[in-house]
Amino acid sequence: PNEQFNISLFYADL
Amino acid sequence: MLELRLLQGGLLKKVLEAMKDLVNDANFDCSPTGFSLQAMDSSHVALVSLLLRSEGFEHYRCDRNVSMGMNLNNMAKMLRCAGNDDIVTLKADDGSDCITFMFENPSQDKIADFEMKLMDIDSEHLGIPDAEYQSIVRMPAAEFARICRDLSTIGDTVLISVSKEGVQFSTRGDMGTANIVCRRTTTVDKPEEDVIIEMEEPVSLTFALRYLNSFTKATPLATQVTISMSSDLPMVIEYRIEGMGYIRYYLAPKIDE
Repeated sequence: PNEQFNISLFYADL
Repeated sequence: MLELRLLQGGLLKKVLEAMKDLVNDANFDCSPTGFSLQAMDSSHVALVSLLLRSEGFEHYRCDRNVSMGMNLNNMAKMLRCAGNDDIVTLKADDGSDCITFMFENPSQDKIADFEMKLMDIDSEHLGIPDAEYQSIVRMPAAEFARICRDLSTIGDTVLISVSKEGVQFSTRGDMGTANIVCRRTTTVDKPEEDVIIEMEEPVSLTFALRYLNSFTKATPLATQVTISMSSDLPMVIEYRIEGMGYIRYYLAPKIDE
């Protein structure tokens, strides 16, 4: 029921 | 040439135990600032960031910035061969494909060398900006570990809600529901047992308990844990390593439906 966010959506790739 | 001598070898053992279940392979970055690591778990839901500052080492020589790929399980296996009171030295020559772990017992009459092969790891590095979090909770690390362990026997996810009065951890599963409230405390005689809440705005977010339980492997590193949360941002769980730096875990929230 709960969808999991991917952490790379929140921070820019260096 | 790299040579890092750490008097509290047990600390490095604890650091590896705190990361090896979350991350398989990672690059350790060595610079004049310190020995650090940033790595995501294989499903890219959580991220671990470690810093052991150079000042915390008894001897710290790092001639040039170097990145060394290591299998954390293998590194943990080697470090388990060191005694908790051993002095641990990490050594690597320029361009070498190996790192040596040297263990000296406190009486300095037993010296062991373990050499581990390095790996080429193509890892992503994320830029994590400094953020002002809406709610920050500081609480005993052992208490947080106990809560995560207890709730994971009931459900898979935890709703963490912070208000001025305290922090609430809630879960639900097939057998029922569970709620644990930790009220903010005001004692001054035992600060390590305090629950301290700095709240700009109340926050409620849902997280997977599986990851939180993995983060609590860092409990032996610190008496207190800091949980920072903002709506629509990953939470940050920080264990400060006294005199050395920190291990921080970032966990993306779940979307409540």
